[in-house]
Amino acid sequence: MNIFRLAGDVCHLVAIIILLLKIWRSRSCAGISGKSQVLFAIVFTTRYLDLFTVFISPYNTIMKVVFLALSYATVYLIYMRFRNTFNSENDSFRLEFLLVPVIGLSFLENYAFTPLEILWTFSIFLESVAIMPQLFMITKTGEAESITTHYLFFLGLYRALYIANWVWRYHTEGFFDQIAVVSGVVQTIFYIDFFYLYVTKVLRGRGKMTLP
Amino acid sequence: FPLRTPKDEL
Repeated sequence: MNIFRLAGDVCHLVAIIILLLKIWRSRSCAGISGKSQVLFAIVFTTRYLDLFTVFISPYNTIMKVVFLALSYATVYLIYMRFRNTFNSENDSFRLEFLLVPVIGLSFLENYAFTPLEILWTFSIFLESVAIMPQLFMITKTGEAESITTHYLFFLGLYRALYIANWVWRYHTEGFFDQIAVVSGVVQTIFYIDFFYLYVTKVLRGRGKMTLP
Repeated sequence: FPLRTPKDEL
């Protein structure tokens, strides 16, 4: 464990909690893409299947349980508890455009052709595109509440910190996970234009982010 | 590239 990965995990947790609290306190999921949240729940489910078979550390196990619980709680709030506030017509991204290539690629490019390994690879590739429905919704509605942009900021920052973690681990312990690194770089690249908007619009105290 | 260690990352 290194500071970059710990900071990344904390950012990830903060992002998930920001979103969950926003939905719970505003009792509304307007402006939130339920599809992205479903994809994140699938990412955690397919990645943490070894939750009961592999024990790395108490931290690792606890964080996996927390991420699974919070992501399913978020999906529950969107599609069950506050479903009357869910504007599905804005959440119109075609998930098959993401799932088909990701499933195909995880069968082609993986470390071992075993169910667990393919599901892990699927979760890595899926995570890199899981935010697309949310970013698509923001471009479609042309705006995002500032709390939603803070959620996206921390979510994007977490994988950027993981890249720093991979650089650090490569130089200190020769660790290199090609699939995770390539997918993590792609994932972070998707956030770059958002980061620019976030810094220029939201941090300048504009409150709501309105796209040009 | 050096082989990857078991999945110890979240």
